[in-house]
Amino acid sequence: NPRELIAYSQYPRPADSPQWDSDKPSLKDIKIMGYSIRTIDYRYTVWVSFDPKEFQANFSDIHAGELYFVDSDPLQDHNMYNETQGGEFPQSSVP
Amino acid sequence: TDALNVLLIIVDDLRTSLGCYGDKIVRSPNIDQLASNSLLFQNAFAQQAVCAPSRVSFLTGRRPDTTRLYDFNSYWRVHAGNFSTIPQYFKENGYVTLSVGKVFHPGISSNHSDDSPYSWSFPPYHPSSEKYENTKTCRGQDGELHANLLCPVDVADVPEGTLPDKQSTEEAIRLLEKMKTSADPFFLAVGYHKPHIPFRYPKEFQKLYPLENITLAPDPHVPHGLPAVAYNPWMDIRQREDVRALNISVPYGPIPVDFQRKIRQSYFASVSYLDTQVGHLLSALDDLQLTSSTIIAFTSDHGWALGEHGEWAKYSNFDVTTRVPLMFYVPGMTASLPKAGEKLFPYHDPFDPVSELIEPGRRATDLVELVSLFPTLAALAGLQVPPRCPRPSFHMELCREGRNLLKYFWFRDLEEGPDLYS
Repeated sequence: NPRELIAYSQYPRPADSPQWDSDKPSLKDIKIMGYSIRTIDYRYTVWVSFDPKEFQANFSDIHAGELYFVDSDPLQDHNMYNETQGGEFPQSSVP
Repeated sequence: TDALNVLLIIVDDLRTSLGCYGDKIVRSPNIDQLASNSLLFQNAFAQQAVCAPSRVSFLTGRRPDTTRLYDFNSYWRVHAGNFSTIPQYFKENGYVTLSVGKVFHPGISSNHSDDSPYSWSFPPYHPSSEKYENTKTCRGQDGELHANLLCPVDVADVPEGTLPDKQSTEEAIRLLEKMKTSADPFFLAVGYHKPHIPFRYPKEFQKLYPLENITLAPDPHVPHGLPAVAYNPWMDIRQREDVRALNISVPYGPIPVDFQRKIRQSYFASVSYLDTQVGHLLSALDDLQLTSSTIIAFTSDHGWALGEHGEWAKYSNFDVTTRVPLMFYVPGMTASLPKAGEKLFPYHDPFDPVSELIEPGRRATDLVELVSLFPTLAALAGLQVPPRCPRPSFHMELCREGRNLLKYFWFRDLEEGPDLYS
């Protein structure tokens, strides 16, 4: 079912706010990882704490979230995450 | 029954700004022609929108959380696991594997060797003129030479009188000529540098995109609800002399709108320049009668933001930076085998008035991932598809974390086709 197909991507960040190395943080400076799951209907991203020594993401420590609906917001300009209170990261969607 | 050759074309920082992806502005007739003979994936995504992590991910068939490369500073065989790569797998299956240009990201992440000797049968080729890419070779309005972001050049004027991608195309064609007479199948990976910054391209391509026709991104402002952590402050382009001179405020800018349009103009011009290089390469494949025995895979390592959400460059999770072109030409499967003397990929000049409308090829709209490239190329070439990875898989040298996309290649109307490649 095309609706079940998911594409995952991720991006690291050194801090909650933009800083000089936000684009390309070195491993030791990565504090947050943004995990995105894409389906044909929506794009859902959670920015969670990340331990660069253990390579462990902590999905219960969510710094921020993004939720865009493809049909109504194809350019991803209207983040609906807070409207939906984020909710739990669907474990079934963890890559 | 002979093994099919493989030509893998990887374009640096190419977003889906191509005619075959519905872009109305960009002139990309040669890539569009490839698409018309291919299966094109409309919704293909990279695993991380930055060069080295994305390339190591799709070339090993593992996600970044397995390669443990999120920056540029580690070599997966030392740092995470001795994972096999696509070229290595083909090499172990009797192919002569060859690398031209930017396939692996240079430096630590590929062991300063493009992962030789594991991945390649011969030392990888890098164009000599690449060393001038970030030097002062851009003539500014003051008549002086600068290291600019926008760098349309007179090729006769630049050091060595050539550009890296031109040299890469020449080398790739030379290798095809050599491999033509080889008894072994070849796996040739060609990595083009443009449209990666700086936008250094033959200045005549600017004429294809008159500034008065260039619009801003449809959503050029930072969205109200965008979390600060999600925003990419495009620090790399700010280092370039022409951008630095604008004194743009950090982190949110904005870039002055006329310069935004110039960036977009130069990105599109770089894409059309890149398209001509792909055109020369594919028409040479035709001339060497290799088209009916060679699979062609065309993709990029990630996209590039052209002002959407007030952002530029890659470094984010937005669709504009993670969505990539992905298409496969498979002789006798995505297109009928060319008859003797027939050309599937004659060169098209982007300056010609819009040549006859190029028919779209076959398309798949399901969401797919670059990490699927490994199993899919193996399947199309008739090799054993590596097994699915267990979790974790650091100890596994050969397995895959992406889906095999072969099922999208079985078209009903070809079942009766006389030339179905079996």
